[in-house]
Amino acid sequence: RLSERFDDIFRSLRGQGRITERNIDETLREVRRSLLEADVNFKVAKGFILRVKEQALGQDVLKSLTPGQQLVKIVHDELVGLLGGSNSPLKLADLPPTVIMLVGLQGCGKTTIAAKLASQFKEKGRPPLLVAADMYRPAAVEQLQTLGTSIEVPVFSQPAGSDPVEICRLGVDEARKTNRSVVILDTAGRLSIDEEMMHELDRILQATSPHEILFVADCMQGQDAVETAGRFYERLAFSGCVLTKFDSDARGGAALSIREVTGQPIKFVGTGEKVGDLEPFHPDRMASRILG
Amino acid sequence: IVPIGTRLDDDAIDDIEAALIGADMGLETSTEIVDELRKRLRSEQLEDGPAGVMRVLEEQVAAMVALGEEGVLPLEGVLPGKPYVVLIVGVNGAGKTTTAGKLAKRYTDAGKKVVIAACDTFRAAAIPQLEIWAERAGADIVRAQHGADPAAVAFDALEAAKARGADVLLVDTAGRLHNKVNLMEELKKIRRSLAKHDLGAPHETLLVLDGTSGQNALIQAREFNQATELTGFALTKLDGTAKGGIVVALRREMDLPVKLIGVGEGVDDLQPFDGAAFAKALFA
Ligand SMILES: Nc1nc2c(ncn2[C@@H]2O[C@H](COP(=O)(O)OP(=O)(O)OP(=O)(O)O)[C@@H](O)[C@H]2O)c(=O)[nH]1
Ligand SMILES: Nc1nc2c(ncn2[C@@H]2O[C@H](COP(=O)(O)OP(=O)(O)OP(=O)(O)O)[C@@H](O)[C@H]2O)c(=O)[nH]1
Ligand SMILES: [Mg+2]
Ligand SMILES: [Mg+2]
Repeated sequence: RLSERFDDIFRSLRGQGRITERNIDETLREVRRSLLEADVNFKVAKGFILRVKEQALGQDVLKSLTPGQQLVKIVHDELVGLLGGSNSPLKLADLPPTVIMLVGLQGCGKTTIAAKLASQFKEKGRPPLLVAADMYRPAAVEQLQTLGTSIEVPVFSQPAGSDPVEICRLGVDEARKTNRSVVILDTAGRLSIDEEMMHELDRILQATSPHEILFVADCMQGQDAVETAGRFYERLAFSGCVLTKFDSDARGGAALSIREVTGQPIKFVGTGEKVGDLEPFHPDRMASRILG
Repeated sequence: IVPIGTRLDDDAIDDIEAALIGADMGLETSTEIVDELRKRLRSEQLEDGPAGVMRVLEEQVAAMVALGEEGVLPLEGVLPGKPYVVLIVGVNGAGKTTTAGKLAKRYTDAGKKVVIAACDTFRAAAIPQLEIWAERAGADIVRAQHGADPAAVAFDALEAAKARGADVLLVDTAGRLHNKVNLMEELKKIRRSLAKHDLGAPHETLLVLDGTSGQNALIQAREFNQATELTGFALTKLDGTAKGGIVVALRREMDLPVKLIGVGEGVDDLQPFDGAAFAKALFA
C-alpha cells in the first residue's frame, strides 16, 4: 500500500541523516508509479505531483514524526479536491421538460445509463420520456425499448432510416405534449475524431437545447481518456460526466484525467448492469480507489 | 509524436518514455523498452539521428508483438477443426458481438459455412443485435429464448453446427466483469459444454479488449485466462485515438498475441493483427 511504501522510503532516508527536498522526490516517484498504475494520464500525474510536492514542502512533512502518513494525507486530500469537492446534482429546467443528452464513445454504457436515470426520475415522481436516437447500432432502438418496458417508461422512436437530429427534436416535442417532466436523449456511441458524427451532436444540441449534457465514460479507460474527454468537451461543453462499470476492479484514474481536462463534475457512477445500479459520485471514495 | 534531438539525451529519453506510457504500455514495459533502446543505441552505430532512433524503437516494439506461426488465426483454407470453434469473451461493451459478426463475414467470404451461437441470453436486445450481424455475414444463428442457460445454448449450437456440416462455429457470450465470481463460473460452464462434444472445442478463445483499455486489461487477461484458457486477443476500436499499447505489456506478461483488430463499426472493419503496422501507428 502507498502509505507503507512511503514509510519504508522515509525510514531508509532517515538512516542517511537529514531528509532533504531531493529525498521527497523518491516518495513522489512512488506516487507517480501508483497514479500511472491507476490509469491517471501521465501529463495529469505530472501536474498533480508538482502540487503535492509544494504541499509537502509547505507543510514541512520532513520535520513530521510520521512523514509517510502525512504525505499520504496530502496526496489523498489533493485528489479529493481535484475530483470535485461535493456532490453535484442534475440541473432541472424551470419549465419542463428538462432535456438531458447522453454522449460518449462506443460501448461506454449510455443506453444503460439512460434507463437508470429514467428509473430514478420515475421513482421521484418526475415522469420521464426516453428517446432512442441511435440509428446506427443494430437493435439499438430495441435495446432501449426493452429497457423502457422493464421500468414502465415510454420510449420515443422513429422508423429505420430516420435522422437522429429529427428524432431528438420530435422526442422533445412529444415530451412537452405529453407533460413529461424529463426527456432523456440516448445517442449513438461515436469517436471524438469522427467529424460527421460529432457534427450530428452539434445539430442535436441546436435542435433541443439540452439543460444537461452528460459525457458517459467507461472507468476502465487508460491514458486516452484525456484525449476523448477533451475533444468532446471542446465540442459540446458538456455539463457533467457519468462514470460507468464502477463495479469492475479498475482503479479508475481516468476520472482524474477527465476532471482535470474538462473541469466538469462527475455526477453519477454506474455500478452494475441492472437498472437500479446508479449511485451519486463520491470524491473521497474515488480518491481511495485510485490510490489502491 | 516523439520529438528528439540527434543525441539521445535525458530529455529525449523522457519524451520517448512519455509516448510509451501515453500509449497505455504501462510504466514497467515502457521502462524496459527505453532501457533496451539505450543498450541498442550504444552497441549500434546510427548515422541518421532521430530517424534512426525511431526506426530502432519501431522494430523493437514490432518484435515484441510479432506473431509466430501459431499466433495467426486461420481465416481461410483448411481449418484445424470441424467445426472450428471460436469462443469470444470479454468485459461489457468491448466489442464482442460486433467482432463475432465481422469474423463471421471473413469466413463466409472465404467460402466457409458459419454458425453463430447466441450465448448472451441476458442483456436487453443482445439476441436481436446478433441476429442482424448473422444476416449481414450470411451466417446461421443458433439461439434460444431470453434468459436461457448460455451453456445449454453453446452445447446445442455445437450440436447443430456438427449436424449441418458447418466449417466454423463462433460463440458470442455476454459481457462480464472478471471480478464477478458467478459470471466467471458461468463462463467455465460454457467452455465445459463446448468441450463435452469431444471435438477439441473451443479451438480458439479470444479475449476481446477495448482499444481504450488501461492497465485493468492486464487483470482482465489474467482472470479470463484462469476461467477459460485464452489463445489470444482481439483489440477493438483502434480507429479511435487510443493506441492499444496495453497489448505490448500483455504479450510481455502472458505471451499471448493479438490476433485480430477492430477498426470500425462496419462488417468489413476487421483485420488480422500486423505487428509492424501496429508499431508504426503507435508512434505516428
Ligand atoms: N458491469 C457493468 N456493466 C455495465 C454498466 N453500465 C453498462 N454496462 C454494460 O456495458 C455494456 C454496454 O452498455 P450500453 O448501454 O449498450 O453502452 P452504450 O454506450 O449505449 O453502447 P453504444 O450505444 O454501442 O455506444 C452492456 O453490456 C451493459 O450491460 C455498469 O455500470 N457495470
Ligand atoms: N469505432 C469502433 N466501434 C466498435 C468497434 N467494435 C465494436 N464497436 C462498437 O462498440 C459498441 C459495443 O459493441 P458490442 O459488439 O455490442 O460490444 P459487446 O462486447 O458485445 O457488448 P456487450 O455484449 O454488451 O458486453 C458498438 O457501438 C459497436 O459498434 C471498432 O472496432 N471500432
Ligand atoms: Mg447505446
Ligand atoms: Mg455483445
